[in-house]
Amino acid sequence: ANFTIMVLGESGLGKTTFVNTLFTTLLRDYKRPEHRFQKQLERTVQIDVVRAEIEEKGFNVRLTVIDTPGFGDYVNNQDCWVPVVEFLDEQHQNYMAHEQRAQRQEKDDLRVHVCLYFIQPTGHTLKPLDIEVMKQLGSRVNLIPIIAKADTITPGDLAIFKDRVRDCISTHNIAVYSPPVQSDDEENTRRNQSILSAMPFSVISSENDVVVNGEKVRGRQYLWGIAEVENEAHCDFKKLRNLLIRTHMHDLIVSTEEAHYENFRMEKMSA
Amino acid sequence: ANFTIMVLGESGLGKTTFVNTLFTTLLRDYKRPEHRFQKQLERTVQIDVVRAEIEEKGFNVRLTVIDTPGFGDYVNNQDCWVPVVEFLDEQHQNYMAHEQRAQRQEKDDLRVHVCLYFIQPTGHTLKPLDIEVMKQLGSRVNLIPIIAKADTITPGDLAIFKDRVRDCISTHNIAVYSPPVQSDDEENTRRNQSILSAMPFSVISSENDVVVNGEKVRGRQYLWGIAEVENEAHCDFKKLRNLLIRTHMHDLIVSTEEAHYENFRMEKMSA
Ligand SMILES: Nc1nc2c(ncn2[C@@H]2O[C@H](COP(=O)(O)OP(=O)(O)O)[C@@H](O)[C@H]2O)c(=O)[nH]1
Ligand SMILES: Nc1nc2c(ncn2[C@@H]2O[C@H](COP(=O)(O)OP(=O)(O)O)[C@@H](O)[C@H]2O)c(=O)[nH]1
Repeated sequence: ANFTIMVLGESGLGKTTFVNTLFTTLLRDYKRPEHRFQKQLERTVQIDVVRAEIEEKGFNVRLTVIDTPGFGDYVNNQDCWVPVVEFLDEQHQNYMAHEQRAQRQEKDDLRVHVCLYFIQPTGHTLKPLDIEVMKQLGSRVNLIPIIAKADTITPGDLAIFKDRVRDCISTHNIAVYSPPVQSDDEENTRRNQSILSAMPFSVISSENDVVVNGEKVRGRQYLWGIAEVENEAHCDFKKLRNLLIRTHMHDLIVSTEEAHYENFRMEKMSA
Repeated sequence: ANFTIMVLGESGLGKTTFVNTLFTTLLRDYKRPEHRFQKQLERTVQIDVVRAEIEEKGFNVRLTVIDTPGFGDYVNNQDCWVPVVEFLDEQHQNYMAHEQRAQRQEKDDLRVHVCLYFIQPTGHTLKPLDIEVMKQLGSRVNLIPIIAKADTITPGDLAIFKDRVRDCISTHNIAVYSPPVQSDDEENTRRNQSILSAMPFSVISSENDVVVNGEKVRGRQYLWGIAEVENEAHCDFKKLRNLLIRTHMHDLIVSTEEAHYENFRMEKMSA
């Protein structure tokens, strides 16, 4: 299977570290994944495409992650989302063009199955830029808001911040990805409910391993203690990784290649 | 003495918490300081003036802190510093107008003796907005850059980040406040050198007290440990507070009311 994740958000929120952490915790004998290519979208945003083969439940998955350095980093960020939206549409466009031909290059299909939008952990609420960008993207791609650098917020404040972000999302009618909850399997249903109630996911990432109770774990070592990436009491990294790679990859792919692609085709046909 | 501090920087960097932490650690029997007034500078920036009487070395100091909510919080932050620069100039203007009259209302003198500019702890370098604002302000007011939410960065990364910020400041010729180092007192000279080498100061703030080793201290309680505001191994809050209130208040006042004010008067006379 081909699975493409985009990470989006202003500089310094730990997106690149998150990508490394995701690959490292997925690939047992981790070596730097293949840097596929870089491309300048406009003078403002660049896309960095990183790819690696991972094995999940015996299946091979070609995991592609698209990082977006430069996004939202200027004094004037008016319309900074436009190059990103154009990139997303272009992938559908290319697929549509190729679909009508017999031969199609699978590895060039960069349709984005999920976009992780990184939110600065201000403790207040979403910023005007976050709201505008998520509104624009939510209707075009499976959008999952992420609270970045979650080790910056104390547990009580994190709960309050999640509530405010959720309120803001519903007030502004932002279409965020909502994992299907109901399932024939009762345990699945319960897990889906717990996923849904944890959203927006709080994430801690690190490029280092540290020792906790004699065990090597991925974490951030402060003078006052260690914030652990895979400790579910510390953040939702594991929940997010499970959703992306284990439980909901299929739904993210199908909804992109069916629902979102169909919307795109309809818009193009009626235009 | 009258001493006025301005805190400046985008929303969510802990400025308001810093102000509370500063007052709380200065006033033994802390009750909320008097909220003097609020004023809308433009549609974009507001100033909140908070004032309290503190006692320092037997002297009474009327400490005024000016918070600046709204600054830098928009999609387009072009020229967001203009209302702030105008506010600073206006205070000199008002003083100049009154100076020429016999009677002067001391409590209305809001000339800013030091501006603390809060930098987001991205781990990379200064943002374009930071550079632009600090260039504009550095020539008009004693400017001290602060690394906000310093509990977000691990010790090694903090040292690297401080270096990058210092490089960026010198590359762009930003005029930051440089405390006089040489002193007749050798201990003073040594302390001044240590202050200078710690800049830009890293700051952790908190509205809560927590218990560490049976003692009540101001800090942030995470599941993995407590980041302490007044622990010099954790951040430079104490160094900053000492500089502002204890060792360099006089120099900050004199340089504002003499050097900066004189520059302003010269500019006005030659205009
Ligand atoms: N506190 C904290 N810092 C992080 C986290 N993830 C990354 N960082 C640090 O934040 C800085 C910027 O990270 P980077 O991945 O380059 O951010 P990007 O600009 O969004 O790609 C680096 O110094 C990282 O070590 C996190 O989860 N928590
Ligand atoms: N990690 C961390 N969070 C802080 C610190 N100071 C304040 N905060 C939190 O950051 C959030 C925003 O703080 P606030 O003072 O309102 O920021 P302001 O918008 O700059 O005035 C609140 O949830 C605070 O508890 C700090 O030093 N470190």
